[in-house]
Amino acid sequence: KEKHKILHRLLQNSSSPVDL
Amino acid sequence: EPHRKQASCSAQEENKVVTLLLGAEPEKVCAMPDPALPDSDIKALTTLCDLADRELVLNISWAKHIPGFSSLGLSDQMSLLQSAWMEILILRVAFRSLLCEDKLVFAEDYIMDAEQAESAGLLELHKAILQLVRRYRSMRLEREEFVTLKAIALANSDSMHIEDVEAVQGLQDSLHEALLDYECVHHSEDPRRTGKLIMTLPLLRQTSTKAVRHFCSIKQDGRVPMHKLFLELLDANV
Repeated sequence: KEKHKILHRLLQNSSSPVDL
Repeated sequence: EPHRKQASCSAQEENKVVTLLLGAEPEKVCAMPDPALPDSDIKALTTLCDLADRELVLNISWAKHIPGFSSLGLSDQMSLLQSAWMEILILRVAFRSLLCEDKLVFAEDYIMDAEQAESAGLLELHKAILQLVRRYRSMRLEREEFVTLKAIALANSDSMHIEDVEAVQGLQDSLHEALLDYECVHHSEDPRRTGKLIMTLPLLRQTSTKAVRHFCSIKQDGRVPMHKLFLELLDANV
């Protein structure tokens, strides 16, 4: 997973996620 | 639970999950092929890889808006996206191409016919995606079904690295139920429609596998510039 820095960063940037 | 299910299958009740998914749909992306470059297979592939990279950024923020997705652990969110990113891209192309006979609408300014696909070395992939388009066209796939199916494809990506299997199953179940509810209200004339939609997913998976392999070999050739996120996700599937 170390290799997947951009995906990790984009997922961590919060943009109002919706929870059930 | 049975009571809730019965209640949700009525035209009065809004399908909350489907409504949220419709609202989460990313904006349109333009391909903007570089006018300074002469037409060639490299130009076509460069345009597609650049378009895919920009769409991927949008698709990741879209995923975060799928109800329940952000409750998963970060590692599982990554695993699902690493497995399903190409399926999501292809399903979006297929939906955009529904009204366009024998052409793929990669973007409004980038529509590819078989001849153009052949000169870019993409004829096989073009045919495979068109097969999917024909399936959805014959069913008259609706926008609500498309957004829900796309979320299901992500939740159902069969990653081998899932840590919390139960939580991912929970996400699959809630999306499946949203689709069942939608069909129950809007397509009560065809009780098998949900199954028919789900049965298109193997062709989507097969087409996505072909596409990833093809772009991996293009990457190895090294003649087409690719952005980092696209490369990162191609690596994830190897």
